[in-house]
Amino acid sequence: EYDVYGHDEL
Amino acid sequence: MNIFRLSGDVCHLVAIIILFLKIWRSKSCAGISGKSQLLFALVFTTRYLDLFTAFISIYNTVMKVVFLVLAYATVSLIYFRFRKSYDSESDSFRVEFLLVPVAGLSFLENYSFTPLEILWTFSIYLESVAILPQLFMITKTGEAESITTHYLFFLGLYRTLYLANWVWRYHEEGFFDQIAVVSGVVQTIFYCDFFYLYFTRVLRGSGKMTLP
Repeated sequence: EYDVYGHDEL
Repeated sequence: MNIFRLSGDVCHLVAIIILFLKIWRSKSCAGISGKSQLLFALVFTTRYLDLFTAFISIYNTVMKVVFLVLAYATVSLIYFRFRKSYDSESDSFRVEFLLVPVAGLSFLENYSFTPLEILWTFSIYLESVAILPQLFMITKTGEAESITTHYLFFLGLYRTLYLANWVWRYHEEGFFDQIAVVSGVVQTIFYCDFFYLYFTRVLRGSGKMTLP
């Protein structure tokens, strides 16, 4: 699931 | 969060701290590519703009801020505080050869054509090649201090562990970030030659890593 409003990885 | 990602992040943090302390304690940035460090600062800046738009976790926020602060602190040590020790003649990699294609590619291949997403994509592509000025500098001078090689080792290990993280996440969560994975593979490939030299020369020998 891709979230364009934030990336959870660094 | 899984063990690969956590240990990857820790390796990344260790790498950045090693470099910062090396410069701080020796009061010299000899053998360090200021251009690579500038590129990494640019990578963090363009990637972590979502600090202002999305909250993911306290861990995520804290790590992003720490990386940003350390990246700019390192750049300022190289270009201001210990500028006299900066070897700009050996740091002669043409960064425009990286920046222009990376910027172009991030406009062409991204998840969403919005400013923040394009900048995030730019940061992922740029990170995969940002170490090249440093590797170029080592090739040019033919040697690297062992502390510099430890820095590079942890920096290379970080993205390698992220590869394991992505395999894990694909199996466990069905999560697959194509842009990050492809760039991460490219990034890791750049370190393979270095890893070989690190294990065969630095860990078995002592002192500097010299190239044949």
